[in-house]
Amino acid sequence: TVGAVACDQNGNIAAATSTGGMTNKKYGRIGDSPLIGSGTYANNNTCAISCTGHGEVFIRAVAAYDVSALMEYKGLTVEEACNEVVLNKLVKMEGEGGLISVDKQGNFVMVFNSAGMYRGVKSSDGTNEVAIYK
Amino acid sequence: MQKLTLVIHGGAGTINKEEMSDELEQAYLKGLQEALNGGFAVLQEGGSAVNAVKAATVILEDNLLFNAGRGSVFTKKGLQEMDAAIMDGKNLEAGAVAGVRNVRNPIELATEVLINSNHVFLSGKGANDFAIKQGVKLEPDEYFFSQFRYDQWKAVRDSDNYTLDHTLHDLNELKEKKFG
Repeated sequence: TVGAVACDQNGNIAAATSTGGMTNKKYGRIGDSPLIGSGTYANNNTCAISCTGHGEVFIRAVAAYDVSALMEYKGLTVEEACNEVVLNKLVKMEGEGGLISVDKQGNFVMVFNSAGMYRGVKSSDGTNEVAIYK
Repeated sequence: MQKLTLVIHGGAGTINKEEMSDELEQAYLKGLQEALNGGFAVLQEGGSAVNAVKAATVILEDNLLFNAGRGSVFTKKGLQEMDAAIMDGKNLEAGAVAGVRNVRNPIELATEVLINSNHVFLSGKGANDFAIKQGVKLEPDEYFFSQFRYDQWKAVRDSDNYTLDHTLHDLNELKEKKFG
């Protein structure tokens, strides 16, 4: 699964996710990637999110929208909201994976609860990093 | 001045250190950097966040190493079925596709759904029909083939096991987790 989130010069944000799914999947199984609110979500009032991991758990957790809702209704920062969903809620549901997020100020989060994550971030403040987190 | 930011991901799962050579690791990092550069160039040129995330995702889809577009994993039937979604935070408009085949860049098709349809989510043959109508580029099955993904599938195709991007899971474990 691949994905991206961005904040542009007008402070607009967006999210994209694309996947081949899981090897050996059957019955027309889809995961969270194409589901708005589960694996992909963007709202200028909160943040943009793209998820990767065990799609079934992300669907049941409505993970991407949950991050946004925590910001909108509970006033959490994007980092606090992402940590709550990935490191607390998804862990309790035994959901393996993570997400990337950015808010309209360009603040970004890359959080995950599994062993391997392929990530990159580039920003106008000079940040430019790619890594395979282990 | 507004801060421009692009963040990307290329998958999830456990890294098998025996299979991850230095050369392969560098190839993954190079692929991530190319996607990052491509998407960020759109932002630097004054492009929209939607176009930036699409551009970065297209580059990752075109890279055989990542499980999306070219290099997608095999289903139980030995096919590639792909899913994608895109959402614009400015107006909450979105487009998504699921179970599409032979579409070179599923994120391009999802963007067509966002811009040029009255719907949010198209699936299966109907989504493929929409791709043809919109002139989205298609490719033969061979284009999507990768030996690595084929070998990964061959190892589990006669079982009910499946793998995440980089991890093997046993169905019995998943039953415990109440998947589905």
